[in-house]
Amino acid sequence: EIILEACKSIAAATGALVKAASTAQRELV
Amino acid sequence: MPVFHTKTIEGILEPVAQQVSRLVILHEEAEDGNAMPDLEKPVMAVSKAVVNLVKVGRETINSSDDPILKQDMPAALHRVESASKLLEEASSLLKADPYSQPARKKLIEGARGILQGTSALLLCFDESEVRKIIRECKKVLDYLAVAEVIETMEDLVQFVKDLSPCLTRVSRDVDARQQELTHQVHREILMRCLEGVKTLSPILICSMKIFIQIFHQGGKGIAEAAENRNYLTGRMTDEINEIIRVLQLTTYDEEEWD
Repeated sequence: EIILEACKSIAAATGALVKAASTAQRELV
Repeated sequence: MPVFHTKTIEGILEPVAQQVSRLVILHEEAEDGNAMPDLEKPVMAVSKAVVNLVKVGRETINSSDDPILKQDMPAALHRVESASKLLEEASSLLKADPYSQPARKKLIEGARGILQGTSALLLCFDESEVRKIIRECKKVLDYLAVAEVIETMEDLVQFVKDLSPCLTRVSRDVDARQQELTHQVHREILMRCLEGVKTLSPILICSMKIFIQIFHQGGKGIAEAAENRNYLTGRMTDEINEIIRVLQLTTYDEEEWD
């Protein structure tokens, strides 16, 4: 289904964003 | 205990849910934080994906004949859109101040919102798919309800012709659904009930045939034949109703199963 693919894209993009944001924080912890 | 009730939803959301949890923990442990990197590009990627989802979601709403999906899906889409806006705001604030605390809060709130909105959307879509299977199950129940008025072989042949494709669809769809579920107990119930239906259906047809034969041969033993047929339709009805009940379960109630 197209809607599942669209949700997969959002999940992947959000995952990449959160990972980028986590990297800076992880250095401190 | 699995958090997501289907493998498809779990496959899509589980990795990002873990990432978001990690970010929240990191944020809480390092309250002051390091300077945040420029998140403009990854935020833009999320926004683009959200725009596409909203478009696809609206198309799904417009083309669906499911009133519950039409009612529930817009709220989930709105949730994702609002979360995307928060991420864009966080990105702008971080550009001006990489140490901005409000930006970090918006970032976490936005990421959580995307997760919750996408989860709601997937659930909405999944429930609609389940309702399609339930509609097929209810057709079988409707056919079973008329079994007791079948009194001729011609009617029985028509009954079998009507019931068989419905049973085939139910069997195929419920089997596919049980393979999709993450809860082992629910899977086992669906498999057991489906096996019950498959075993009972030829026996029911046989009992109906016996009833018709006795009915046309003078009627001795007709009450017992009717009782046997009704018992079998009752058993099949119970199995289908249990399938319908379990198909609608999305959470694992431990107390219930204890």
